[in-house]
Amino acid sequence: TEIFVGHQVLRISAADEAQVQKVKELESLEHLQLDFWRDPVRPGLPIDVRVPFPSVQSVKVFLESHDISYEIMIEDVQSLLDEEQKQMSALRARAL
Amino acid sequence: TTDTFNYATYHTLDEIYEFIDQLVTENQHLVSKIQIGNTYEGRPIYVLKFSTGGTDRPAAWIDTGIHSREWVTQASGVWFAKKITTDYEKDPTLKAILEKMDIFLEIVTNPDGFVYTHKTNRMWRKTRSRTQGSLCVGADPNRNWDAGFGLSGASSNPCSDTYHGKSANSEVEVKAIVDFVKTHGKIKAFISIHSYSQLLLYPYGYKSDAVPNKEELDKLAKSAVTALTSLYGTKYKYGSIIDTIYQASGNTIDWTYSQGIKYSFTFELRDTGLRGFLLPASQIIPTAEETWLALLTIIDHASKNLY
Repeated sequence: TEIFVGHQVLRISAADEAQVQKVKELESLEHLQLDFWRDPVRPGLPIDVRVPFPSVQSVKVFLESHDISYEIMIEDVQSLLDEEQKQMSALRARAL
Repeated sequence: TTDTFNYATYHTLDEIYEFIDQLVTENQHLVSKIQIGNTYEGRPIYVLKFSTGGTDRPAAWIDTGIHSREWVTQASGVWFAKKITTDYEKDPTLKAILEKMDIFLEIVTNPDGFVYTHKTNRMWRKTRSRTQGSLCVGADPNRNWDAGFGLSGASSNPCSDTYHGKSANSEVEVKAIVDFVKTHGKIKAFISIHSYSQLLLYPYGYKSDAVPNKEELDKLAKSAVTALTSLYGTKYKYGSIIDTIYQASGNTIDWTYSQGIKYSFTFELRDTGLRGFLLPASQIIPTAEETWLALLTIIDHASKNLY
């Protein structure tokens, strides 16, 4: 089973078209293994991206160096998945 | 029974398929199960048919879960199925719809992907088909339809999450629906449900031209969104795919519209809590409840404006 420990989901706000293009540049960097939940399209639309733990620092540095604002939408993806599994297992056990 | 089934939690494919069987057993006068095909990995693909009788009737189609990681959509599909059985004699709007039309509901449109999200990778979105010459697996079933196939807004890279597949309808999960829709021939409303961005969209996705019925679809989308928002205040935007989000070629509703299904819509369900695809299970029922109001609005309009 694939685990997502330390993966973060960032919500990026591109202020203008140039910043959208910068985020698109990020998208093309395959080694970062980014998973765009909401794609960069146009300024004003939020961009959500799941960033694997090894890429978190590089992505944040990239965004900050281009003055692109972001917030951490999900701090640790795996902890939410664990919560989700725990809830499903508990309900299943109760049903049994 | 389906009365004690827990609608406020996520379920595996086996559990959903057991639910389907149970629902059919409990409501044989209204619900039947149709197998429209098999997945790439050989799983059956089921559609529920809700019908109060008659033959050769027009129909509405709803599908959920074409992108496997969008779990709130399959969970909402389960809730819709139950809702139809509990309300069809009580709710005058639904009753009137079912007197004229059948409703088809495909709860798990991408079963292989869905199983994969439960067992191996919760973030899986595509099908599980193999591409010759590539180690990467799967195609995006919402880029695999024969409408602007392969144009901008889909990827030709098999490793991409928006890979359009080898050719239009190359994904058996897509082809099964294509064959069903063509054979049926009287589907008048087609609603494909995704998550998450809180949007209600109509064609086109692959080109910026306005659809010939734009004015009517826009007005209907507005009514549907108003109904949805009335329950919990969830804010939705609406419009054509290309104008509202982005260019997406080979998508489901561009194809259905090209087949003459005027009322072709796609939803992106809610994420009011900034959890994206990991929407807490506590939000399943509110999401389904509000979406149901919008679905009823669209299908009711279709039933009153049969063409």
